Amino acid sequence: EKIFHRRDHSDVVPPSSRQATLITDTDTAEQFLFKYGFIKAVKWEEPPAQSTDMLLDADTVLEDTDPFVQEGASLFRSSSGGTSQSPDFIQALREFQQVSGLAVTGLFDDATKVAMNKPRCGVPDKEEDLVETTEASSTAQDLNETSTYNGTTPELYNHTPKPATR
Amino acid sequence: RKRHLVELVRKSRQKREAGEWGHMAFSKSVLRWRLIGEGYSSQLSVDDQRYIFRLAFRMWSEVSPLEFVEDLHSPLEEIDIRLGFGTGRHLGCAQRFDGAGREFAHAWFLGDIHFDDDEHFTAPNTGNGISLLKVAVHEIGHVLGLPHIYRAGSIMQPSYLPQDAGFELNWLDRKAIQNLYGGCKGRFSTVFDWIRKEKTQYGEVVVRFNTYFMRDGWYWLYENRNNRTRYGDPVSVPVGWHGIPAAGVDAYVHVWTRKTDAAYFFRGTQYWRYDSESDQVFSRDADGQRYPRLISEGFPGVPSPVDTAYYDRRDAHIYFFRGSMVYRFDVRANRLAAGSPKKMTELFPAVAAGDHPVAKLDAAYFSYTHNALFLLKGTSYWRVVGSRERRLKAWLPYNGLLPRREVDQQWFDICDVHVSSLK
Repeated sequence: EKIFHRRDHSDVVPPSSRQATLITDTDTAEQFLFKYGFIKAVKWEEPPAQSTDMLLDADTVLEDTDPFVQEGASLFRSSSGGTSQSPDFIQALREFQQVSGLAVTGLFDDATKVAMNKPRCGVPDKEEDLVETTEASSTAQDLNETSTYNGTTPELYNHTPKPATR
Repeated sequence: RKRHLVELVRKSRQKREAGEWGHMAFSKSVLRWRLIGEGYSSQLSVDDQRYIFRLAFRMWSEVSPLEFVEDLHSPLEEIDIRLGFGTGRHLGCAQRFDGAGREFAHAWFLGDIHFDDDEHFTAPNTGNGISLLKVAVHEIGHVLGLPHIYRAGSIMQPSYLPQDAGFELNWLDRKAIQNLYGGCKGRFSTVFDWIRKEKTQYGEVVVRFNTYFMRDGWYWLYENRNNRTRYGDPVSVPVGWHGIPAAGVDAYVHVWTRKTDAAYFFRGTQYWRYDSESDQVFSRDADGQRYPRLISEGFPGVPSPVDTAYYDRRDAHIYFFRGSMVYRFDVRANRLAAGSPKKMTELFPAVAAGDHPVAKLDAAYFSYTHNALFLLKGTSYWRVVGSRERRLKAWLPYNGLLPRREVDQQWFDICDVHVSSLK
């Protein structure tokens, strides 16, 4: 049961104002692609430690000072002159579709919209000095193979004679 | 293409940090973590949160040389990894959370991990919501230096996949973290295949085995078919081996003949006989012998303590190793074989000159998986020449030792965890 502090459980479900804005159109899609580094690699570094009194202010939601929203939008608008089908956008979209295992169409289709709205980690996919995403070939798996078993006593498998911790 | 991951990571690490191991992220192997007081979640009890994070850190420790310890007391600047929950603008972080849905957490390289408390985080195996364990393992991967990995099955995929029962770090994630911190190396107290007789549903008796690696007071079951240890290992010895010394053993010997089937554990000057059926040591066996017994009583002429020992079914002798000497014990005659002890270099000659353990072996292990005898010392092993090889190459000496190899190139991911997580 989710912990609640108010008798009517109203604090269990976050108010609608604290629901993440969904990706519904190319504008929000551009911001998503910009935020996670598909348009320009993100400099992802921890901010300097702040004083505790700053922590106390943490509850104040500072909408208009969010660097990612402002910078992304302004930067993008200046580079694409406000139209959302710029080559940058299409290229970024294609790359996102490719790494997400979607059909690479370069179009902001439904499948892409669903993928963008999935719960995900906030770390960018493309950080400034990690410009390429990590792809590893499965052939390296062979490194782990040992010679096949040729003895007479078969290995006891799927049997946990010794209790495991999990 | 095959070395892509290695190249990728090495190139970027060189720019940031180059520790003694080349492209290592943290430069120490024991990392302290803490769930910070002002960052508790409002959804789970604090104990649940700490338990889940302890498990998440342990999962990375089971596949890498890193160890993690929860530290509730040191000054905050001495804590390597700080975790906390928050909503919207949180914990002095530059990146604001977006509320319920989409971004559920983020982490900073060599730094902190923040969870969006507007998300519906749940404990493992609850089947709904977002598994806090899965997210924690992912974010810890970032803190340790891993980027997003788009491979199916990798815990480092950026998007959350609903929790299937009991996820584990797959082979790719293991190699990725070992590329940063190296493989798991270490000495073993003993290695053995534990043989059991079972009855099938048709009443047939079948003989099966499991492979065990022991190091001091803990052990791993090694799944040969999967080339890795059992998920969740190591486990402390008393948990799985009832009645043998908790600090571990020097040797395990399984005397297996047409008339005898006896398993013994040796430690110091004593030895125990293990009852494989009831999975505990005999206090008194069918012959009326009480255990533990002195080695000098049960195996006259054999000194103690021994470094290791194994039973050779080819000549029905037990080979006890101590220092640079080998004591062959004739089980049937219950005495040392004529000419014992001999030098290890004499009984097990090196095939490649100079490539020999010479003395102080850690383990002598006959593997049913490989049908071969291995001598282990430190992080290396020497395989003994088998009869088939000698048929092909008659010049190979009997019981010759083939050139050494590294244990962690043959048996993978046998990794320590911090002693605090063994409790």
